[in-house]
Amino acid sequence: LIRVERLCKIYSLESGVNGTVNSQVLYDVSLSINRGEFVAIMGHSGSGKSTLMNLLGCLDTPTSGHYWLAGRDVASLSEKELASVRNHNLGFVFQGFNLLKRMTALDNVATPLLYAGVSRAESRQRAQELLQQTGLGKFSEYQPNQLSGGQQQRVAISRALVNNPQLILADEPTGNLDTQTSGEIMGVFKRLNREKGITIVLVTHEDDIAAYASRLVRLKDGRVIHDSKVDS
Amino acid sequence: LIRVERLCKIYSLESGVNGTVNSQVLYDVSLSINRGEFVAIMGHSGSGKSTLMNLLGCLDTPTSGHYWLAGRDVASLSEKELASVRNHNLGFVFQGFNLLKRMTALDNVATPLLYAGVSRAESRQRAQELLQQTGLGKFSEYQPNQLSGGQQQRVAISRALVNNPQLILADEPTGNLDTQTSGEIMGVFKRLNREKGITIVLVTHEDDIAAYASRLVRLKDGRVIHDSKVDS
Ligand SMILES: Nc1ncnc2c1ncn2[C@@H]1O[C@H](COP(=O)(O)OP(=O)(O)OP(=O)(O)O)[C@@H](O)[C@H]1O
Ligand SMILES: Nc1ncnc2c1ncn2[C@@H]1O[C@H](COP(=O)(O)OP(=O)(O)OP(=O)(O)O)[C@@H](O)[C@H]1O
Ligand SMILES: [Mg+2]
Ligand SMILES: [Mg+2]
Repeated sequence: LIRVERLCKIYSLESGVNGTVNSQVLYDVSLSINRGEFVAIMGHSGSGKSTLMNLLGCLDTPTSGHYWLAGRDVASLSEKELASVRNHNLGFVFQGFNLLKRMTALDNVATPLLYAGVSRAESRQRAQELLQQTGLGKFSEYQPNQLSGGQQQRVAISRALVNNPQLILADEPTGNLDTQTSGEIMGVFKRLNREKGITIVLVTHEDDIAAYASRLVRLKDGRVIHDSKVDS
Repeated sequence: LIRVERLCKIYSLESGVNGTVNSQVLYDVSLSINRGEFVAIMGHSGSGKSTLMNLLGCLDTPTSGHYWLAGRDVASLSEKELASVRNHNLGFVFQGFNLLKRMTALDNVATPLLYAGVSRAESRQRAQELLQQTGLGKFSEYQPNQLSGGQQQRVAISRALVNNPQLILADEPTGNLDTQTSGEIMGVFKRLNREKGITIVLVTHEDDIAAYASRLVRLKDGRVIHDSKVDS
């Protein structure tokens, strides 16, 4: 489903009065992920995990290297095709949630369905089901600033799942959740992976959370230093 | 240092066309925290931890109940006095970081010192030291959107420590940090507590992090259900 080859990402930063400095953040990252896999990505703060996830989620382009998603070279897709992939096939849980502040939780979760052309009534019903699944059934009319950190995180998770994506990219989805709530969320991911064959790539800092996956990839200073299957 | 008695917090939410609904989020929270203590607060997502922290940090007012900080009744302080307390005596690490997006990391960290009347040169020097302590010495000129989640979190931590506060309120300061970086940050907190007697109240979801504290308070549905000292 996912094949990346020698992905590199370099940022240019303004430095001082005249210069720019280049900061390389990913070095020759190569990976293949098959449909139905459940992969955990770990690594130190700043090691490049979110940068890699943004590339996998077609939210950013690499400085060099190739990325084939479902057999298609992502670099060759038009902006319109990319938007369609992101909307129909991908669910992305952002490390910083990225909720729309002026909408309720329900409308935040319904948004991807509306973009996909689903009716308003059906979008809101499906969004309510997803909020129920993440324990937020009673909070659908709350706005993000009325929700706790972990509740906002769960709205972001519900939104990523609402259009039944084939691929879920979750960037530290349990960072703001207590152990019990984390277990419930990981149960949802595990069920989607086992029962529906949905492919999951999940960044986490916690070994307990990584243990739900069947494969572990470790990044260090922008390079893959470990990539192997684990018994689960 | 901190004494709260029967703190309650009720939010009013607009519900439907005409009504408002009241949602009680803290029920009769009573606690005393002495100078030099290191207290961990745990509880499920939505149990009221951040709400309590905002009350302790003088960022919000309770619906009922009393709060004495260093012997002074917080409800009787003027806005000016509250601002002075927050600036000189308190360091707050927000769950959502709350960094200023258009400033560099260095200027974000220096801001509390500038407000306290410290010279620009000295503020920036002190800010640089704090960034060094949280492993961000090379990132002082980066803006928040150029930093990883865990790097932003550490800028927020540095900012909370920069004016040598007597009381640090840290709301899930390691949620976005890997185990090694978390250990470094907790080492900084432990040192401040042991060597300088700084009082620390820290919200966390992780038992390993709570283990650094000498006392554990547990919230459930807005009530204190556990409050006891632990060996550390
Ligand atoms: N402005 C508000 N209006 C209405 N309800 C609110 C508001 N702010 C917070 N709440 C509610 O108060 C409850 C407690 O929120 P709080 O942020 O204190 O939880 P928390 O324990 O910090 O959770 P987490 O671990 O997820 O960060 C939540 O159920 C939340 O929905
Ligand atoms: N726009 C940018 N310009 C310059 N550098 C950037 C930019 N975005 C990210 N970086 C740098 O890229 C590096 C990797 O960032 P990334 O967000 O991928 O880390 P991460 O592994 O997700 O870390 P964390 O666990 O803290 O979330 C960091 O050192 C960061 O400072
Ligand atoms: Mg990240
Ligand atoms: Mg909170």
